[in-house]
Amino acid sequence: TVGCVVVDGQGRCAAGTSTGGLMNKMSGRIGDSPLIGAGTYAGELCGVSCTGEGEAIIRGTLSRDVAAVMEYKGLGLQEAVDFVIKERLDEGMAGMIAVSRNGEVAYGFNTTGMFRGCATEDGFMEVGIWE
Amino acid sequence: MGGWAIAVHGGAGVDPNLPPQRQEEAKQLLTRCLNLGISALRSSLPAIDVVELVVRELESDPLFNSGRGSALTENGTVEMEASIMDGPKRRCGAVSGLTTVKNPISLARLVMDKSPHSYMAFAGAEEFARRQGVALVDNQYFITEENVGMLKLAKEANSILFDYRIPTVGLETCSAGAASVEAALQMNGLPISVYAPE
Repeated sequence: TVGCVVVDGQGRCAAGTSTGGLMNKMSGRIGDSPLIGAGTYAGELCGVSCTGEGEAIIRGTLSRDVAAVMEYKGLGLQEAVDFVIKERLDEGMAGMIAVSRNGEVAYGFNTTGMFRGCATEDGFMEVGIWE
Repeated sequence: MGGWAIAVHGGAGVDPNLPPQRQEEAKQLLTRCLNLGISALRSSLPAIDVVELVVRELESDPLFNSGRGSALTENGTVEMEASIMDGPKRRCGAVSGLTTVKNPISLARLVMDKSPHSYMAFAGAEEFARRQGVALVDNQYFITEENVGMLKLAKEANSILFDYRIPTVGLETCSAGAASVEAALQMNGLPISVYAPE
């Protein structure tokens, strides 16, 4: 699975996710990536893209929950990502990337590593795999 | 208002034994995609266009599990899916079950922009792709030697592998996995029966 989340100079957020799914999956199986609110979500406050065990991400409506806890609990972006990864996955394993309309970027995962990269206008740039 | 920001991912759950050279390849691809997105943002491209541009680049490279290099079904074929969402008006588009569309994310974008729907799948989505004139290729284009090998290992281990590569060293880890998995197919670390009712 691959994904990208962006907030542009006008504070507009967007998210996209694309995948081949699970190796050895049954034909016809749908994962989280195409499900809005599970693997992909973007609203006024943030943009989110998830990856990992699709069934767990679907059951946890993971990407929408990041926007929801920002909206209703007033959490910041990284707090919201950490909360959802910690509280919404049950035994599932997943990771996510997110941006906020304020130009912040965040990510979180409970798997062994996640291929990710992020950058902000003030010059920050990071590419990583492990914790 | 803050400035622009961008993040990309290539999948969670990485084989702890991934060779350093493969790790370096992954970092180079992620860096290339970030730079592609950064120059688009500096040219004031809207966020939704930058997302589509960057995900297309990730789909076209066989390194990660999407587009070319996608994971294989139990039949050894590729069935891809994607979605895209534009924050300001919460517009969205999604596709599933694609077998010939070269860049699934662009078809998801067309579902959002050019159809009255938000999600299209399988034969209907492929028909929509033909009507929209997007690039179509044979399913073979998406299949890599490495993934054919991994599907073989997954079948031997009688397991569905999550979004990570199985250790490339030795089979003992898989055979151990096979033993534990022998009992029942696992999903999310739980017996598949947990999901049967759903």
